[in-house]
Amino acid sequence: MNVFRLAGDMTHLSSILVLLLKIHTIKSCAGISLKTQELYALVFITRYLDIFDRFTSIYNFLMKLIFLGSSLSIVWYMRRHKAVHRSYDKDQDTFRYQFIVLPCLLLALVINHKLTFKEVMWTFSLYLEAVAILPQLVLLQRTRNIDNLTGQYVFLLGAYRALYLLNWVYRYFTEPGFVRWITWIAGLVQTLLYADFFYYYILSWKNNVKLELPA
Amino acid sequence: SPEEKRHDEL
Repeated sequence: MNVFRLAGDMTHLSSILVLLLKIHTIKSCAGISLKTQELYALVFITRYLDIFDRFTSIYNFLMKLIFLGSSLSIVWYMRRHKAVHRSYDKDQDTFRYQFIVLPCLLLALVINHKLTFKEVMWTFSLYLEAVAILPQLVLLQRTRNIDNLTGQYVFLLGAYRALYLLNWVYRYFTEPGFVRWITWIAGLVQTLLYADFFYYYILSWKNNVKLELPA
Repeated sequence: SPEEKRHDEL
C-alpha cells in the first residue's frame, strides 16, 4: 500500500460520503444519475464476488463491504425513498444501459486473464467502471444548475481515478514485474473521460462562478 | 501467486 493508493481510496470513499450526505440530509438526488449509480453497484457486485473466499487484508475486506453497502443503499434511496425519488431527474437521465453493459461483457469474454466465471466478471467490472460515469456526465451537461455537492461528487470520483494512475506508476517503479495491462488501459480510459469535466470544474472554481458545462 | 496479486487492489 502506497500513499497514492491510500489517497485514491480515501478520495473514492469521500465521493460516496458526499453523495450520501446530499441524499441523506438534504433528501435530494437532483442532478445524480440513477443509471450511473446502478452501474457502480453492478461494478462492485461483479468485482467482489471473491469477498468471502479470497482474503488479502482486513483493509481490503472492510473497504469492499463499505463500497458494496454504500452503492446499494444509494440505489435503494433513489428508487424507494419517496422524497429522494421525487427529486430524481428521471426524464433527463436517459442513457441506455445496454450500450454500456453489453460491450463491456463482450470485451470481458474476449480479453481477460483467464476464462473462468469469476475472472470474467472481475474483468467486466473493470471495463464497466471505466465507462459507468457516462450517464452522469450526460446528465450534468443537461443540468443548468449543478449544485456544489454534485460537482464535488464528480470531482472526487475523477480525482480518485487520477490517484490510482499515480499508484500504478509508483508500483511499476517499485515492484519488480508489476504489469497489469487490462487494469491500466481501463483505468486510463476512465480517467480521460473526466478531463473535460475537470477543465470546467477548475475554471469555475478559479473564477469563483457556478459550474455549468457547455452543451 | 500472480492471480492472487492481481486482485490486491479495490
